[in-house]
Amino acid sequence: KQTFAVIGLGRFGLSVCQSLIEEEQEVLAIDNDEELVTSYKDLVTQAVIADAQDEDAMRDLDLGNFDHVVIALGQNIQASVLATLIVKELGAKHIVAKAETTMHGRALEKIGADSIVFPERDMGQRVAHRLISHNILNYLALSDTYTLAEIRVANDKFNGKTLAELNFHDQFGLMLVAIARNNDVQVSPPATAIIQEGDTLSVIGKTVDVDRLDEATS
Amino acid sequence: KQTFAVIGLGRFGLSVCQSLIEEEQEVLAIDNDEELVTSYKDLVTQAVIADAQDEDAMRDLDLGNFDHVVIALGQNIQASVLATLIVKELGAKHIVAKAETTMHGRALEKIGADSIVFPERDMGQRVAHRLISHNILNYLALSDTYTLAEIRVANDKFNGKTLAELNFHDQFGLMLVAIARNNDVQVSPPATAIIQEGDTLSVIGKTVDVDRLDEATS
Ligand SMILES: Nc1ncnc2c1ncn2[C@@H]1O[C@H](COP(=O)(O)OP(=O)(O)OP(=O)(O)O)[C@@H](O)[C@H]1O
Ligand SMILES: Nc1ncnc2c1ncn2[C@@H]1O[C@H](COP(=O)(O)OP(=O)(O)OP(=O)(O)O)[C@@H](O)[C@H]1O
Repeated sequence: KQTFAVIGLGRFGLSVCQSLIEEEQEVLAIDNDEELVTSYKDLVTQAVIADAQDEDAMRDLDLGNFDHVVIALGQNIQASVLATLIVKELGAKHIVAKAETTMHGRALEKIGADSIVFPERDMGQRVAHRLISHNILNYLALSDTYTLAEIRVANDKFNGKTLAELNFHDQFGLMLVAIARNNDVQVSPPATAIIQEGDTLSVIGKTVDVDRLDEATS
Repeated sequence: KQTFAVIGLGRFGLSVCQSLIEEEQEVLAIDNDEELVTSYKDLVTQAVIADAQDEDAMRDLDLGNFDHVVIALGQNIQASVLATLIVKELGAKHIVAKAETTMHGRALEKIGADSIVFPERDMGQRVAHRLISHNILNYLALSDTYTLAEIRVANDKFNGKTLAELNFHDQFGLMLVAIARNNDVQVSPPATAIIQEGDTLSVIGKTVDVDRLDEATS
């Protein structure tokens, strides 16, 4: 079993704790706000009031021996940077740190954070992308040029036609990996599969081809 | 061309504005903090100082005629709920609202927000999931039982073997849709494709089978 320490019980830190506990992991939560620690001490394995910038307090908590330490300090960039430095010097094996800005992220990387997350920035990009591109519900960028995307079919141009009739692969240059209709998913759909308005198509291919399909299904 | 209004220039709201502007869209940004509006007025098409809870101010800004209104008010739940109500009554076609908690999200849904996002909560879940499951880099939940995932191969058990030799599809019950090695992606890999340590596999199938592959590649 792995061990986890989470510093900072803001919205992000709390969500990490809750998700880890739901998967029956052991979690040490640390925050300098007494009220927060008291209200969440029954949620986690152990909750401690401490200042993440206090090197002795962090050493006493034996943070160097945890498998993962998550530093979820956002608005207070100084505390985030100092806490990352302290935990790194204590020898923690894997550090995940939340960053506010690109500069903050670069500082954390230099200090030795293994993975940096930007919750608000990433979600802002996703929301903007979804608003501009008509029907892309979700996407994973596999590389600079390839994308996996879930696209909703929002018009009836495709209605009732099979993949063979649509000549889907040649027309769009994309691999259709699944068709979802309500909560039902058909993986690796055959050429006889029929597409309907309201379906969600999971496709993979060049980003420019994904955008072309997005236009065609709007 | 679509029109966008973003209320609240916190980390999330600002990221939405920046991403929309990068895609050459027109953005009206609204915040009640004068300093923030002044510092970002050159970033967006138009920036206005206003209180989102002031119905007359929101009407004067003609928010009912924008294609998308994003309500990026987090900590101040009352302002978020009231602003959503006002914008909905002004007739906005599509409202995206940021929520802090599940209860906050439910209130926004009842009032008429078309789409609700939880930036910190979602990222917290993703980070926790990634820490627990050894090598799942990213995933899209297609339904309750099907997942699309990017899994890194972290051991040499697969090294130099072809998909046919591994009997990949029958052994794992998953469809392998792409193999990524460095920035190079091979979509719809043939049975002769070879897997190496360090590759990233994009697979689709039942979530329980994805977790089995994750264990096998650790
Ligand atoms: N030096 C510190 N030591 C321990 N805990 C701290 C320290 N500084 C801040 N915190 C705690 O960390 C938590 C998150 O802080 P902060 O407000 O900086 O992040 P945030 O980015 O607003 O969080 P989120 O967006 O996830 O809600 C708060 O609960 C705060 O009490
Ligand atoms: N009534 C209001 N009218 C207009 N702007 C507001 C109002 N209340 C708050 N804001 C602005 O909205 C922005 C975001 O507010 P808030 O602090 O509630 O969100 P947040 O969840 O911390 O943001 P984020 O996590 O995205 O940084 C701030 O810039 C604040 O000035």
